[in-house]
Amino acid sequence: MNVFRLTGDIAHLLAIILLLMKIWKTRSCAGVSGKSQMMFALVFTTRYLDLITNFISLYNTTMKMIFIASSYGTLYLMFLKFRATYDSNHDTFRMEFLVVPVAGLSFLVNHDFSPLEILWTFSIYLESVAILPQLFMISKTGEAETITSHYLFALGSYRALYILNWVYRFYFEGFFDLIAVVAGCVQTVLYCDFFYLYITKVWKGKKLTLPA
Amino acid sequence: IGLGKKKDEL
Repeated sequence: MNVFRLTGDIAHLLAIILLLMKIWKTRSCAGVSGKSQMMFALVFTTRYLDLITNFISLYNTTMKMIFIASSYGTLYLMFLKFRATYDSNHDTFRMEFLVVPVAGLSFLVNHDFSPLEILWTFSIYLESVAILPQLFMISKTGEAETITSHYLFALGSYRALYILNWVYRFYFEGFFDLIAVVAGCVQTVLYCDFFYLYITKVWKGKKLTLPA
Repeated sequence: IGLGKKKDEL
C-alpha cells in the first residue's frame, strides 16, 4: 500500500458517499446517469468475485464490500425509491456500444484466459468507459449540480491517483500491470475536459455549465 | 473458477 493508492481509494469512497448524499438529501437523482451507475455496479460485481476466495487484508475486503453495497444501494435509490426523479430523457447513451466491445476485448486481450481473469479484465475495461453516459448526460443538459460536479471530480481523481500509485509500484516494487495502466489512463483522460471546467468554474464558486 | 493471480488493488 502507498499514499497514492490510499488517497485514491479514499477519493473513490468520497465520490460514492457524495453521490449517495446528493440523492438522499435532494431526494432526487436528477442529473445523474443511471446507465453509468448500472455499469459501475457491474464493474464491482465482476471485479470483486474473489471477495470470498482470496483474502488479501481486512482493508481490501471491507472496501470491496462497501463499494459493492453502495453501488447497488445507488441503483436502489435511483431506480426504485426515487425513480420518479430519474431523468431518462437525458440519459440516452447506448450502453451496448460500450459493454459489447469491452466484453469482446476482454476475451482478446487479457493476462490469462481463465473465467476470473477475463471477468477482472472486463471490469477494468468497463470501468474506463463507464463514466461516458454521465458525461454525455451533462453535455445534453448543459449543466450539472455543484454536488454532482464534486462527485465527478472525486471519481475522476481516484483513477488519476491510481496512475501515480502504478508509477510508485513500478519503481519501488517492480509491479506493473499493462491492462490496468492503459485502461486507467484512458479513464482519466476522459475526465480532462470535465476537470478543466470544474477547476475553472466550480473552484471560482460558479455552477458547472457547459459553453452552449 | 481458477484463482487469478493475487490482485491486491481495488
